Parts: sequence; structure tokens; C-alpha cells
Amino acid sequence: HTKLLQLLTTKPE
Amino acid sequence: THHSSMSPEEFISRIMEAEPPEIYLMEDLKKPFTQASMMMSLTNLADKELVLMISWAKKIPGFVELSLADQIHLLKCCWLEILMLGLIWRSVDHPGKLIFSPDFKLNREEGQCVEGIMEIFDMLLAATSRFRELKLQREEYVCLKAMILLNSNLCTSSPQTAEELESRNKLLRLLDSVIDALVWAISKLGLSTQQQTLRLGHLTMLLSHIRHVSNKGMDHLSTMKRKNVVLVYDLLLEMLDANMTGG
Repeated sequence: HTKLLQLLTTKPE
Repeated sequence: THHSSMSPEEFISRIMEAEPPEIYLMEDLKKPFTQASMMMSLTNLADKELVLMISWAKKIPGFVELSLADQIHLLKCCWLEILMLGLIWRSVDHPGKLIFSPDFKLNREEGQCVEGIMEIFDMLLAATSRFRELKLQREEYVCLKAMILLNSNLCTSSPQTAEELESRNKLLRLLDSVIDALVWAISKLGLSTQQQTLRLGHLTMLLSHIRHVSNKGMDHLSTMKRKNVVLVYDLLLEMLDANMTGG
């Protein structure tokens, strides 16, 4: 997993 | 509420709320800068800002409804333009200076220590003066930033599958909402109809200048990386590589 993909797919806080 | 049923006013207030917080470099800057120290500060700040940029994009109404492939592609295409427009906005009231962050401000002349960066600083300062002349408003600024994001790969990819086509149509409708929002923001300024049309033209034409500076900046950063002036890592590396491998 790339960092961009990871940031895009994590739910907002 | 879906963005298609939002009023332009509502849409703007949503993208105003999406604005990332002010970010600090939080480093002890040793002056005078060396080529390596300035590049390191610039890339460290960019890397921090990129993380916030992803959260910002996700808060733009409709963005997360696009296909994940489109979300990734859009961000990879436009990240430096978005960073540059933010820099321009922060610098608009400080002629001759580039306000990278509240604790990292550079004069034009300080660009001399990094080979090839003065040319980019000058283009950024020129764009900043132009926005200063136009008295860019915050509402207009947030619309322009969303336009950069959504417009960034419209002419570099063509949808093949049904899913891609669906995402492309969503993207086009979303761009309509942003354009409507910008038109609404301009209409609040008390200008004649003709002056409003001219302002819309002038503001959007500045985006092509920002794209140009961003391309210059991307080449510059990849040269600095290739010459080992600066170590590019993490998210910034991923975003830079996307622009250098034709992806």
C-alpha cells in the first residue's frame, strides 16, 4: 500500500 | 446533502471549512541558507503539507464519490500547483516575499543559494503580484484551489470502462458546482456584469500560469533529487515519482 492510497482510504478522524 | 443540490453559498462554505490549518515548519533555520539546507526545509514543509492536502481533498463535497483511481490521479497531477497556490495566497500581502509558512519566509534574493530556483521564485512572485492587483478574495481562492484539483487530469486521461465513465461524469458535475461557486463569489463583489465576466476570465487564466510554474518546479525538484542535493522521501517521493515516470 502506498502512503497516498492509505491516506485516501482511512476514515476521517 | 449532495453537492448537486447545494447552493453555491453552501458549497463555498463547505470548501472554506475544508481549508487546512496553518502549518509550521518547526525547524531552527540556520542562516545563511546553503543549497542543501534550503531544499531540505522546502521539501520537509511540502511533505507535511501534502498529508493535510489529502484530508482537504476528501472534505471537498463529492470528491470521495469519484473512483479511487481518479482521486489518486487527480492528486498526483496537481499537488505542486495546490502547494503553489497556497504559497501565493499566504504571500499576497507581502510584496517581494514568499511566505512558505509563518516560520519560513524567504526574500527573492535568498533564492540565489539554490541553483535554478530564482527563476521559479520570480514566476511565483509575479503570479502573487497579479493576484494582489486583482485583490483576490478568500472565497475566490478556495474555489480556484478546488478547480485546480478537479481540472488537473481532465485532458490527460480518457475513460474506457463504464466505471471510469461514471467517475468522469461525476467529476464534470463537480467541476460545474465549483465554477458556479466561483461565479457566485464574484457576483458578491458589487461589479458590473461585464466586470464580473472579465474577473472570471482573469482569475482562471492565472491557473495556466500556475500550471506552468508547477511543471518548472517539478523538473527542478527532480533535478535536485537526481543530483543528491536533497533526500526526497515518503509521500513527497511518491508524488514526485508519479510525475517523472509518465504515470
